[in-house]
Amino acid sequence: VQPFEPQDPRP
Amino acid sequence: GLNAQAKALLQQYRPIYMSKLSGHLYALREVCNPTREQQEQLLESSQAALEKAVREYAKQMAAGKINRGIVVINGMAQMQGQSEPWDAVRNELDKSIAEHLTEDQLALYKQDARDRREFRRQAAATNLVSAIDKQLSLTEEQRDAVHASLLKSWQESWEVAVRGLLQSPQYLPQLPDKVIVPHLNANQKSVWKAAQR
Repeated sequence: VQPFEPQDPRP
Repeated sequence: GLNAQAKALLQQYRPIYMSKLSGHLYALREVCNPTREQQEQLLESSQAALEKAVREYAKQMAAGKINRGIVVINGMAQMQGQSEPWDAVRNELDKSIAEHLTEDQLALYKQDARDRREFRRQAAATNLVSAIDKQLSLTEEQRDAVHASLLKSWQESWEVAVRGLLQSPQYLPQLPDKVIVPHLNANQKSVWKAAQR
């Protein structure tokens, strides 16, 4: 599993 | 201050739990669509809890205090299950989720957790019935009855019993007689009793 990275939520 | 052995254990365990945590956070993102800021808050607090718990675990393990599922803390023996790093991460994540998610997001999260638990339970019960069936040759009615009986008195620990199926094809899980025996015929009862000893 790739380390989790925060990203912008889906629109 | 960790000694070399504890450091090596930390290097070994950290990525395992980090990967588990990442999986949970990905799932949470799918279910609740949290803002970037919420994601950062959840990641930060759970990662800090993970680091602390894994360090402690590595330290105790290097000191030889973790043996056969028992941990000795301040001279008191505790079950390993209660001090495993993942429990601490889980607790912190739950706390952080309650703190940072909105009510609507929380409702989605809780519903998803219920659905997952129910799915795991159903799948584990099906696997247990299949294992019992291999040994006792159940009829279709018996399979249904045992499945329903297992779900009715379900114990979380039985999910772990399913792992035994991977080890041995002859495996029969330890389960309470009252859940299984009422649904068996005389021959099956004697096989079951012999296997439970």
